Amino acid sequence: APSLTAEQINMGVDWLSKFGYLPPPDPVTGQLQTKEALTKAIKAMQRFGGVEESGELDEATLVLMKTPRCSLPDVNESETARRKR
Amino acid sequence: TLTTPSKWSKRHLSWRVRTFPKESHLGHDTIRALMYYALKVWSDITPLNFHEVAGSEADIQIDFSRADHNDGYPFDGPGGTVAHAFFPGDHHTSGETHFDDDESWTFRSSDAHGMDLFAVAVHEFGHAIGLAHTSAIESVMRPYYQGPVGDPLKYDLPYEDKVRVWQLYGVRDSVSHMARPDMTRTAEPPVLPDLPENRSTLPPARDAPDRCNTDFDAVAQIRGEAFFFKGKYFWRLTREKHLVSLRPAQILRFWRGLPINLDSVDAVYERPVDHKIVFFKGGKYWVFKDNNVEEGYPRPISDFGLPLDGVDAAFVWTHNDKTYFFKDGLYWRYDDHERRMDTGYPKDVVLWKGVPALLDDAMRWLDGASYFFKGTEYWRVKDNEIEVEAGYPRSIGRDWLVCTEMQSDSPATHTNETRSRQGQKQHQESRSENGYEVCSCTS
Repeated sequence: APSLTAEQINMGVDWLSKFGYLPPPDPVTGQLQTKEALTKAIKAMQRFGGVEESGELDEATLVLMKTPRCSLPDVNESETARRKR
Repeated sequence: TLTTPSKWSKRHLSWRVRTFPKESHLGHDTIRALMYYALKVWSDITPLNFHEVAGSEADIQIDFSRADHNDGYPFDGPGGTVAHAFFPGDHHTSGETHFDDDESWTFRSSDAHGMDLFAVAVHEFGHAIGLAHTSAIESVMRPYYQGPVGDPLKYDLPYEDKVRVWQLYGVRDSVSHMARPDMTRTAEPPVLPDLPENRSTLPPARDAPDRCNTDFDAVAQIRGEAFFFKGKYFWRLTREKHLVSLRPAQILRFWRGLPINLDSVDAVYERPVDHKIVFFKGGKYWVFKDNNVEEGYPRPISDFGLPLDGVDAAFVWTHNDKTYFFKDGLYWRYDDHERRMDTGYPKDVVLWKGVPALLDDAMRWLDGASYFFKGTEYWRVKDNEIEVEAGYPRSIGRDWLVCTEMQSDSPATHTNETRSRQGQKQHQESRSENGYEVCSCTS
């Protein structure tokens, strides 16, 4: 698969945080996501969105991320935190 | 699916559109009517009742906002996030519903870039009464915009969403078999304009044709939607091939500028170069920008280099973006970009293998294929090919116009009686390609 640009990865991480698949980055430490956490979040988003669960920011996933949508998160923070715990 | 955080303890909820879009062709009344019907989707099946209020206090405050509007969910211009709503509760923002004023909000529009306001409103009001996002493909509560959901007056909530809202609030009496007439509704529902704002809402006259038992004068794909013309009327289908209304609309009330004594049209097509719509009748043609005729029309069809006795069919072939005209077994190829007829025409229709010589009309559809219409049947030719696909002809009524099987076996259809363009009745047998009689058994 064509390699993703840093911009696409950033967009992806922002999107996952915005809609509840990743905890929001800590404004002070700018907490970085581990590869494992990122893959899990992408899979959760793919499962919720009905696209193949590749765990990668593939074409279909990027298209879904660009689809107009409701602002509310799909997963609320407490659930994400619980998963993190 | 998220566990639902809350629900309203009261059953009578007030709503109000506090701010309207700053730049939208949808009038305030249309927006209020769409909000009314979007809320009604939920109140029809639950014990909830919504009533519009004029004052500054309302349980469900509706705003059209832009970018950051101080609620932690900034909008982001066209696309992206388009709306959100707050779940029930005691917080002052509970129930508030915000739409992104940078979106191009539409209502019954073929605008591919527009956002169907009714569809998004149904979703957001689902949040405002306590439903969270779900991954169920059929659900209106999926987080992603899924395009228009058809006529608000005929919208049916997906079963998935009915079950979830019934789990929160129970079933409205009128839905259960204990139904008693609902005398509580005294106010008249707001009127939703049918098509463009000033279209008459008068029902068509009794002479409206029966779409399941008729041939068609013209068929066209216009701005992604299909139009079937018959006599003074037409039917319209959305790009999902949903019939906008079972009742036909009157040509003259929508396509403004055609002569008032026009009793039918011969052919219609959308010009590829500028998306204007061209109507043909006899030796004349009219050019429309949107649904208004342009100055200086009608003009003679000799402008195209066509004989003055008229055309049967006109369509643009996806394969080369050229316009093809058909008449009495011959066809011409016209270049709309160059505004000239290509040399070497007319040619014999027989070159389009399997296409009947005498057509009612033809059109290209969104799948890139070409469709040829004659009587109550149609033929399909895949893009890049000039031979009819196997399995054709098929029934126009069944495939395009929501005609059920039973209707299709009514005597008129079965004998395939069709009126020729000159009005004499002629008996036309329906044949498969190998010339055998084709008949259908429906029971």
